[in-house]
Amino acid sequence: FFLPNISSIPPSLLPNVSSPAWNAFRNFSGCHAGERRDGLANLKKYFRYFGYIPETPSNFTDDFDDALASAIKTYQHNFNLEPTGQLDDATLTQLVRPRCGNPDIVNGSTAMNSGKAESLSATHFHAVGH
Amino acid sequence: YTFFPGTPRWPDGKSDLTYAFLPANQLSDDEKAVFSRAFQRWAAVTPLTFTATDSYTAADIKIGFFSGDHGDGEAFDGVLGTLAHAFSPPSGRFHLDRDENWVATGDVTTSSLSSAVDLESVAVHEIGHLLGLGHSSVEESIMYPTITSRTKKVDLATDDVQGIQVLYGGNPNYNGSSSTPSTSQERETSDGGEPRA
Repeated sequence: FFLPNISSIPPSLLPNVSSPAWNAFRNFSGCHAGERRDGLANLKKYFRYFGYIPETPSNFTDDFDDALASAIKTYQHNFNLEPTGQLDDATLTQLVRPRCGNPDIVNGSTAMNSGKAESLSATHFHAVGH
Repeated sequence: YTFFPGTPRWPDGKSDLTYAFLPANQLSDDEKAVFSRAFQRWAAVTPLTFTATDSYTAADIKIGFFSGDHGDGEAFDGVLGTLAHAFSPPSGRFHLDRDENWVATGDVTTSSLSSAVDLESVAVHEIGHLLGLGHSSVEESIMYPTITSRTKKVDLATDDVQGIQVLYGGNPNYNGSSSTPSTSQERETSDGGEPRA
């Protein structure tokens, strides 16, 4: 499971990776609240796994509901993205990146950006053209 | 920087930590050396020390590569996705996804394999968890949750150093630069510097 001295391996001998985990999420670009899209339940599972949606006894649906919108907004805040609650390209690009399996939010609390005072995390400057 | 709920840390009398590799993984010396370098990055900025041991069961930190469901309720998912996870102190469990295309030697950034993952980068991050740090929103920090494949990111950022020194204090020999791991010899000859926390 190690690639010995990666620089010296000819490309033809490298393993072929067809579809890395989470790549299917890219299909949700532009999906918005109130919509129903096949596979959205998997995105909700992703958010539950990393702490953005609380544990629920029932199965997830493929509906873009308030819980999903809230999870997206918190995620965007944590990753310094515009907190729109929408599945925009920047958010999806971040979502499909490989990552640590530890949750960002534990027991419903987070100390990442979304858990801090706005004054500490706000980095937006407003400019006016003259 | 952030901490786990309750701010768990290794107790005061436990600053000399041992680590061991799952024997079944049969790692080479080169692969073990990657972890040694990763531990050294944290040792350079704290009073903690890390020593390899052959006794897996007795080690404070247990490192293993596993595939899929490996019994802790946090199954791995194959290539990319989740790469590794580690438990808060004093658990010491450090698990890596065996199905990743791990790069331990050579330049990962020039790899033609799009799913190549730098082992040392992930190891430095997970050791942060083992010591008590949670995820950070600071993109430059080691404790930022994501890492792009074919990327090497091993230097502790100011955010990481400040966080770990809140938990354990500073290394008296730390001079404010965390770009390279300090060896024991470097520590002995360093002119020192004020701890940052």
